[in-house]
Amino acid sequence: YSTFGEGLKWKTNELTYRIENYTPDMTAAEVDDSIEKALQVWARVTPLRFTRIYSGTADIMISFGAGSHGDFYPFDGPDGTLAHAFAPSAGIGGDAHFDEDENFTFRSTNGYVLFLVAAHEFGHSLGLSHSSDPGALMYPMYSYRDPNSFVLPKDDVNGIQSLYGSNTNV
Amino acid sequence: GPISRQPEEDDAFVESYLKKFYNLTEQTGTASHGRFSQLSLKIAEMQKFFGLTVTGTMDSETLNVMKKPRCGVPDVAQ
Repeated sequence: YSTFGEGLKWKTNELTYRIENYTPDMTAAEVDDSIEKALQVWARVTPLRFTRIYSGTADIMISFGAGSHGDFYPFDGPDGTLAHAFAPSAGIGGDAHFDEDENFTFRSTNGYVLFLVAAHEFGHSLGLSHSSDPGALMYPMYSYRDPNSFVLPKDDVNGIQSLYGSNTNV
Repeated sequence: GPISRQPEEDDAFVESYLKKFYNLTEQTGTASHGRFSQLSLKIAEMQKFFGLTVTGTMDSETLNVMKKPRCGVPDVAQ
């Protein structure tokens, strides 16, 4: 695993997130569920806790957009880049953007499973950079895994716990 | 028959990929071999990251890895 700079991380374990808009590829309920489960992947092994808000600015702002979408990192159409997220900091820090030109899915292999893409992006939102371990969630390449049986790989657990420690409630 | 544009398109794709994910910078008045050298170094860096054979030159395996769907965050610090 690797982290951004000198262990860049949030100063609090209580973080907020907001879903700014939805993809037409899935129902709103499926998007909500995918995002919540993706955050819980990280909450399960750390003291981090996530609270959803519906207005104002959250630590992690989540949005879908195509091409140029308001930052300096335009998306590239179908395939290629699927999403990106920003390391912890104020403002755009922590935010996760998903390329609307992709076909995101809830569970189907016919498209990119939003849960998997989001779980990876939230790793960046929390301070993890890319891992060179091909089995890690933080490996840069997309690979399908069954969301129903997904377990955060050891490399990612080690990475996130190096920043925030372990979940003392389990 | 028509001349294939694929190699030129691949060159542009590779350069764009390395700029985006491996911090390849624009040439700034150095000799052309300096640019080549930087490109080669960045290809080698990418090959090392993905566990490919490190040659510093493009091959089909490296190109295939570059064309796979991925996250848009750079693999190296910028």
